[in-house]
Amino acid sequence: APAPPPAAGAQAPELAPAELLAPARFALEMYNRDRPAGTRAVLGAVRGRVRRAGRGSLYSLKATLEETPCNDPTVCQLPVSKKTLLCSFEVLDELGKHVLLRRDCGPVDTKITGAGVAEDAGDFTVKMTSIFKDFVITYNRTYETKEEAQWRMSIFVNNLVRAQKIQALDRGTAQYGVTKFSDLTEEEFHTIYLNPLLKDNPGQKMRRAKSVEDP
Amino acid sequence: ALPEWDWREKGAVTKVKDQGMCGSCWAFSVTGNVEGQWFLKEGNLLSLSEQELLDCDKVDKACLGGLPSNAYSAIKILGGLETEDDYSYQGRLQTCSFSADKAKVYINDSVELSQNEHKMAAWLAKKGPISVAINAFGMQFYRRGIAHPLRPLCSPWLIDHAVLLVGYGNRSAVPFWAIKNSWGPDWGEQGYYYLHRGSGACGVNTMASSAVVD
Repeated sequence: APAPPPAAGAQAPELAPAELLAPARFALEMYNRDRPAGTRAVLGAVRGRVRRAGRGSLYSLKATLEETPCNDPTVCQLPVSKKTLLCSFEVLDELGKHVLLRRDCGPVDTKITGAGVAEDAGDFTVKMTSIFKDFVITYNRTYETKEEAQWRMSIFVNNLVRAQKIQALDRGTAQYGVTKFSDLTEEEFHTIYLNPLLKDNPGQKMRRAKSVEDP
Repeated sequence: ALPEWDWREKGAVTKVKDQGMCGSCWAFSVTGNVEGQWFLKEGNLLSLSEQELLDCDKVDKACLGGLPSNAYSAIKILGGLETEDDYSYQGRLQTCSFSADKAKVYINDSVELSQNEHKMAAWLAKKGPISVAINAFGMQFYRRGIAHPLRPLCSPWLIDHAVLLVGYGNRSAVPFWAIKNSWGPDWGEQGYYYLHRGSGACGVNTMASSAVVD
């Protein structure tokens, strides 16, 4: 029988690693989805907690992933994160079916790796600058000041990482990457191009259409 | 429903338009639907005015958003839609300058369609392109292929973009809706978005509607 949900504010008990293996492997599988064979990460240490309610269990996991290097900047994570990543996952297990609700991975502090990382970071910056220049030319972007251009480039780089995350979590055949909106923050994009009225306004009532199979 | 259908091949769809820096997707979704309905009824394809809706539909909020259901009412009350050439798109709210004499297209009513995607497909193949609204998760970075985001990330409860279903089919056994967007031909697949069909992906089945031309 499922354990009762913890009281508000109470910490769920930390689980033994064996109990975390299934959700952690699922999270890893989702993380590696669509990655080329040579760049898939492997699972390191795992710890976490579970909250159970009804027929579902919500696992909050902290895991380290070991990544193999990759040289394509449109596909790779930041070079500082290419060796060991610390990830937070939230995995919902409902009757044995897993769904990844949240994935947040960042590099483990690798300052001690020294010059190699600095060289990689410099190389990465050069590649990103080149990709951003292509974007500016392709979409005919002009920025008023050097500071704005730098700000837009930092958004652009963050957006490339966001696009990778969306790519990793897509179950279809879609490809995500640089578009003409790649220099906009998420908030700017929502404010300028989307339509918030749709989600909370019922609008005018319309009559139901007859099904086309109706005689 | 037939296994596949594409109104672009039948000449019922105008070229992809660009709403610019303005949240007027609702107007483009509705004019696209009316263009299709008029084509099916009268046999000629006219590119219709979104700017008329931005300026003259006082219930909706122009670049700050709007609802297809209100737009259909506005078209009925105004007495029709002018063409794109006569009332061209500016991408910002202006004074309403609609002239009934210039209206080239009218509608008689509007209807809400089934949320069953099989029925939507059957309706589309027989009756024309459908106005729908979706959750635009991931579309900022979409380039090509069939999008199928995880449901918790693309909730049907967070609808924020109106578009036009113009066809459906399968690519390598993956069922899709072909969706005309209004972000210009330099976005997505020549301005089109392909979304998984049959799973209620991104709420595509929650706000389907059409104008009626008698």
